Amino acid sequence: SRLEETVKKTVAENPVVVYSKTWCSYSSEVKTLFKKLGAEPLVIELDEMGPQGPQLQKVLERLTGQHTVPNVFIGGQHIGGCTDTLKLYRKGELEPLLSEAKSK
Amino acid sequence: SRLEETVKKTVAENPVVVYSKTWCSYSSEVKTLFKKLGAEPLVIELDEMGPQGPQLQKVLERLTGQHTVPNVFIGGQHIGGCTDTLKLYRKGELEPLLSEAKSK
Ligand SMILES: N[C@@H](CCC(=O)N[C@@H](CS)C(=O)NCC(=O)O)C(=O)O
Ligand SMILES: N[C@@H](CCC(=O)N[C@@H](CS)C(=O)NCC(=O)O)C(=O)O
Ligand code: FES
Repeated sequence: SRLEETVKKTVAENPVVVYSKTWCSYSSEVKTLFKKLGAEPLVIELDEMGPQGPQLQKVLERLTGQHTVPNVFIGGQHIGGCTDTLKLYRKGELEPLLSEAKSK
Repeated sequence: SRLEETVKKTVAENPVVVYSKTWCSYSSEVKTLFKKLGAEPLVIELDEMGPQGPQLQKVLERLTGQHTVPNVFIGGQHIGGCTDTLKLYRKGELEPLLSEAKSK
């Protein structure tokens, strides 16, 4: 579908992408972490897109198996949600992924 | 207002009360912690109450100054949100509050 192609293009062309909701603290935690690490994520707030928000969330589920937010991509690769991202960070594996994605 | 009286009564009559939303991970964290500590909270899911949900959230803001979920009360006392509750837990101050509230 056209929306599916848009998502694929977005995550391919941007080193860090976070599909988020403005009111969600798990989404805030991930956005804050990336900013702290200087990653400058592209943030897409699903609750600010009118009817396209739920449609996007459905497309993301089809593409990643994940229907929740935050939904995180680094270097075009699906990372997961807040817990997954924090886990990688604590293991020291997040920052290497970020630098690699930035340098692409 | 009548809704305000309902909230006051609810938090007075129940040792642990959590105003929550079913889709919210911060709310889940708090509910899980209380269950793990054997606290058996009364959980009120604001997103499952139709139009009364947002009204309740407004009343809670008026009563506690807090407009977010989760909104936690122990022994009739306003505790705060997820972060506040976890902070008390890590300081070892949550469980004493819970036993005191249970024994009332
Ligand atoms: N373990 C996941 C939890 C994700 C989750 O449950 N997200 C909630 C919001 S905190 C969600 O998307 N709920 C459904 C919705 O908002 O559409 C993570 O760390 O990201
Ligand atoms: N620091 C607060 C954050 C609370 C918060 O921002 N809650 C969000 C959901 S995670 C909220 O209520 N957003 C507005 C809403 O859902 O009406 C806590 O630990 O509870
Ligand atoms: S909506 Fe509360 S943590 Fe996501």
